[in-house]
Amino acid sequence: MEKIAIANQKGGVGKTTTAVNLAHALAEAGKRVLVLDIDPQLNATSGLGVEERKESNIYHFLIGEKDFNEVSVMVDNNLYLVPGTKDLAGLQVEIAYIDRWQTLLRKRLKTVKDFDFVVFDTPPSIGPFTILSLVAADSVIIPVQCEYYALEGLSQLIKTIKMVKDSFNPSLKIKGLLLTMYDRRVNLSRQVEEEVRRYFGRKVFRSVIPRSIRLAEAPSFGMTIFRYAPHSAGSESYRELAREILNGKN
Amino acid sequence: MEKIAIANQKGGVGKTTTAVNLAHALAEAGKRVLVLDIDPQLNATSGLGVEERKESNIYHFLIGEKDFNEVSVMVDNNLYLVPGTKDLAGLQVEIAYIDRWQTLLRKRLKTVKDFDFVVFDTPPSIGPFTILSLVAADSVIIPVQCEYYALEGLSQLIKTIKMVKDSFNPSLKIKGLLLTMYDRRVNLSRQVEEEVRRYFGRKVFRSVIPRSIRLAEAPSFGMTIFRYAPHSAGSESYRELAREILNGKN
Ligand SMILES: Nc1ncnc2c1ncn2[C@@H]1O[C@H](COP(=O)(O)OP(=O)(O)OP(=O)(O)O)[C@@H](O)[C@H]1O
Ligand SMILES: Nc1ncnc2c1ncn2[C@@H]1O[C@H](COP(=O)(O)OP(=O)(O)OP(=O)(O)O)[C@@H](O)[C@H]1O
Ligand SMILES: [Mg+2]
Ligand SMILES: [Mg+2]
Repeated sequence: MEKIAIANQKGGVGKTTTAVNLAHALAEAGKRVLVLDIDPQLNATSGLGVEERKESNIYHFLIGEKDFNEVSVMVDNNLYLVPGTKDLAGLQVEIAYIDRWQTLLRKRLKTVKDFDFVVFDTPPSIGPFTILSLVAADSVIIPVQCEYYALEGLSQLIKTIKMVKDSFNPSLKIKGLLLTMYDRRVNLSRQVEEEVRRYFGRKVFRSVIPRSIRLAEAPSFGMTIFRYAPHSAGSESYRELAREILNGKN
Repeated sequence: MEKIAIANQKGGVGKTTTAVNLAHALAEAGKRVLVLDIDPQLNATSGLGVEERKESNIYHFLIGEKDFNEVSVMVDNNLYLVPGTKDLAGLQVEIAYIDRWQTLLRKRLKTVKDFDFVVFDTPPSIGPFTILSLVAADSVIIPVQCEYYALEGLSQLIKTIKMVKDSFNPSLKIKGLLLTMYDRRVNLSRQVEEEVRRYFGRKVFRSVIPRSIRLAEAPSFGMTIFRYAPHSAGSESYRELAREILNGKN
């Protein structure tokens, strides 16, 4: 079971879009996949067409009040979700008093079996939920929007990943940087791609996610791109990413 | 002196782009304007062409180690900046031990005079820096990206604003919701606009910011849209917003 955190503190770079669509692409390829929505915004939950369930969600799973079977929801063939909750924001205060709170999610996931992949959607900050995910994960995918501001925060994120690796999770590795919202008609996209590939080399996935309105429309129907527009550029690019990951090049 | 916080915990909706370009539009109209970068990502600082200054920045101003004149930087005619810093992230822990830490920024701003407007750029979370800004501000502008996920977090944000109003800042009001990245060729933009105007009515600015690549390119040159492409749709839309604000319709 490989656990992958989708993380970047820069906002709006395609973390949620990558979490739900990569998960579905891996499920389509025959893998059993679980999405864990650990962002109080609940975007991955609604993006997969699931309402907030106040009485059983990731909050209850994290604090051990409910076990995995009570909180998980089947979303599609081979695709499951532990739904998020706005109540997570309250947990931020509570967990500060738990000894080694950083390892809470990792411990709880020991009770989860029978999946090939677990994908974490994290919030746009280097706060407790991103730390919980980085400590629990085997690897991290960093979506990088092909725009200027998205370049700025990368060094801070890499530093944080290294800090988590040195303290709580020595086996944590960067699975890759994923270029998102790439628009080949626009110079800025090409410039950002060149800079990211020059700086990070082989750590950057060959697959690039194009800017595609279909990807932005799909969540308003509670669908992944594979249900909404299965033959679009958006679907193809996430299938290609899934193939690149399954071929184990990183 | 009117203090305006630009806030929305959803990431990538145009908070920084609105903070720097609205500030410059107000400065062009003859107002003396200060931008305060209270986001550890430093995007407003680099978007205004200023390097991080490790020895004097918003951190030193907030904790009272330096006064306003020592940290502020003139960026353009009538346009000033208190630069951000990555070190803000460390402050998050320190301020928890200060009594009524929520009022820290409001107190420090009492020492700042001679400005018509102060604009706060906040991070994508409802964390301490956004709370500091909401407590210090007279009003809030909420950028709303014309996409599905951006609708989801609005009720949480409105609840937080009400909470701050009831506890620390009774005069806080919502100046308006600003539709951003509007693409009239795309149904989704129209649907989001209809929904936001139906739900929030007159609280929504008439001015709408179009999706325009010039706005995304400008920060890579350290310029606002008024220096980079003064006659573009992006410039016009932020001038229109400044006029709407100066005419006091909200
Ligand atoms: N490749 C793409 N093409 C077009 N639109 C996209 C693409 N990827 C994401 N989007 C849209 O851009 C917006 C931001 O994406 P998303 O919400 O996935 O980013 P995020 O990093 O999860 O944001 P946050 O920081 O708030 O968690 C959303 O409205 C989404 O639908
Ligand atoms: N109207 C627009 N048209 C096109 N691109 C835009 C527009 N407004 C902002 N952008 C670009 O979209 C991206 C997100 O905008 P911005 O960084 O201002 O959002 P933000 O809300 O400040 O993000 P964060 O949540 O990370 O602080 C940036 O790359 C910016 O250049
Ligand atoms: Mg997200
Ligand atoms: Mg910003």
